[in-house]
Amino acid sequence: FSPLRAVDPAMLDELEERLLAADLGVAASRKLVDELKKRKFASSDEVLPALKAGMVDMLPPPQHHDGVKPWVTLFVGVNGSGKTTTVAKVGRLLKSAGHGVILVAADTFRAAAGEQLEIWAERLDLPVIRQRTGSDPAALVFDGIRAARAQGVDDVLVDTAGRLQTKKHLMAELEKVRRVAARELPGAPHSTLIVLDATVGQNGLVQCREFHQAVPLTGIVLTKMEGTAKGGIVFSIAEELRLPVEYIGVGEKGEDLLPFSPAAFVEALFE
Amino acid sequence: GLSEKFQRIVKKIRGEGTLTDANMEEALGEVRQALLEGDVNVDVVKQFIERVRERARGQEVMLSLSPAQQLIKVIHLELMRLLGGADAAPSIPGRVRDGLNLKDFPSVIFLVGLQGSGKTTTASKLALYLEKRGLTPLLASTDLQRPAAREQLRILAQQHKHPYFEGTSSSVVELGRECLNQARLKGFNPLILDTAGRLHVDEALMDELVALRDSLRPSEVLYVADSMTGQDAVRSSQAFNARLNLTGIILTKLDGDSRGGAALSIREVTGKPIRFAGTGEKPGDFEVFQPDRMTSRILG
Ligand SMILES: Nc1nc2c(ncn2[C@@H]2O[C@H](COP(=O)(O)OP(=O)(O)OP(=O)(O)O)[C@@H](O)[C@H]2O)c(=O)[nH]1
Ligand SMILES: Nc1nc2c(ncn2[C@@H]2O[C@H](COP(=O)(O)OP(=O)(O)OP(=O)(O)O)[C@@H](O)[C@H]2O)c(=O)[nH]1
Ligand SMILES: [Mg+2]
Ligand SMILES: [Mg+2]
Repeated sequence: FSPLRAVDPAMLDELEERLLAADLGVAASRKLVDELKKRKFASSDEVLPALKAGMVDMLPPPQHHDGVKPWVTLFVGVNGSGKTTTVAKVGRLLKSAGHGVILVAADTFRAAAGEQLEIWAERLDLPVIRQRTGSDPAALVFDGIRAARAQGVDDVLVDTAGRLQTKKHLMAELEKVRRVAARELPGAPHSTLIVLDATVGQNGLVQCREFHQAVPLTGIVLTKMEGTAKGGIVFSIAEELRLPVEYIGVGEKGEDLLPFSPAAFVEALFE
Repeated sequence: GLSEKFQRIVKKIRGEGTLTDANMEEALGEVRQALLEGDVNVDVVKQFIERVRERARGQEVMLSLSPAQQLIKVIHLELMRLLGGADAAPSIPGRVRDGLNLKDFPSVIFLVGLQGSGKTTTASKLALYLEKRGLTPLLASTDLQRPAAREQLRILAQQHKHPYFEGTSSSVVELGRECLNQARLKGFNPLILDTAGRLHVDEALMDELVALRDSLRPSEVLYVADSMTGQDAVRSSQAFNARLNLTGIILTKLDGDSRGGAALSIREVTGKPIRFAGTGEKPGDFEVFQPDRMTSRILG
């Protein structure tokens, strides 16, 4: 029989530092450690597994897709987070599962954005809808949905321009894209995924909050996870907005996309 | 300038006559929390707080200030020293204002960093900036891996009428040499070389960058870092610095609302000066880095 004891304060401090180092942020790290403080354990070996279990419990389940056709997914996020590459990867994944997919290059602003997605579409043998720079992104989304309905396509994946949430006119542009999609196809966009760079700090939470105001988010893609960043910001995002991580990006190739596993994610965080 | 939060911390301890150990620790605790919430690296914060604690208690007593005022001064000085530093731009003959070493002919400037940090966009901004100062930069890229990477730089160069060169080699190092030869041949100075984004843990790509550096001998290797980076900023910048011996840092996307603690972390851990700030997507959104603006932003 082993007596139950509170966790050694030095161990709690060390765990809190590891969470902070993983970008969980002050509030989430403190909350998780406080919960450990309230408990008693038979041995110190039980503490880390308990912390991990608590962290896995914080992560919401993925969005359920109910086979609506075409299923429209909007990819949004700040500049350089990995949206265009992610759209290509998701297209490849869906195609390999037998889906008909159309890509929409709705970044009509940035230099060579359309060309970038076009090269991906060519590599993956997927149709892509694009126009010249300066054209209206909402019009492209409209065309994409029209084409998808006409061709009986399963998935429309919409790439949008990177934008910082501080740019109100760009957030308004995103709202317009969503409105046009919804008008053309009630229920669209069925998924709106914010693409977050795993290296992002506490601003990742602000990004989700602000983007969520403009276009209701349904989930997250966490990119560049094969680096050393842990992506711990998703815990406070989960607490505040209940957003699940749907996929993680683990490289720059088309196949470098994995469906999200909370257990694997938490394990990797402590490696 | 001191941020609102810093002012509140100041008011709290200003209310005390003398600075006791207890309220010093309380003040330091507040500063620690503000820095962590501002994305400064956990270990950098630890060292910073430790240094401040020593200095505030130590022999460097400023007799005209109360202990509380002294603590405030130490914190502010320490932050400014970290971010700006009087050692930021040593005087070397042939240097352009704002500290870039362009004494070779032609000089070579590398833009390096993680994927998506803003290197390609920054390359065209730097070209405009240097042109305004009477130089004749040539833009080129050795990014053979990202789809339409060179196309992106070509379009940016074209939009703003900067000289741009695209080599034909399929080897990154040979391509780099091609670009340098072109600059030399046509009398351009400097060569601004955009490179492919890469992870510091990708051995092959880091080796490639080292080989490129060994061959082209750039006088400036500028690490382009996204200002919204969190704790990982230390790991990546440290690794790049260890392998390349960076000459400076450029922070991008400062037109966002991230606190930018990565600036402090990167500066502390590499010791290299932050030269420029990217403040938007347009070519003119580029300025010399201002340390005092950054300190109040980080403290929130
Ligand atoms: N290492 C790594 N790099 C990635 C990953 N996902 C994307 N990238 C790279 O990140 C860089 C930016 O990717 P993009 O897809 O252009 O990002 P974006 O969000 O569309 O950028 P903007 O449209 O300019 O806002 C590219 O070099 C990609 O190859 C990933 O999972 N791992
Ligand atoms: N708002 C804002 N956007 C920026 C800034 N600098 C770059 N960007 C944007 O960030 C995104 C990524 O910029 P790139 O220049 O493609 O980044 P990169 O480092 O060359 O990316 P890779 O080559 O894939 O590693 C683009 O959408 C740029 O327009 C900045 O200072 N502010
Ligand atoms: Mg893109
Ligand atoms: Mg680039």
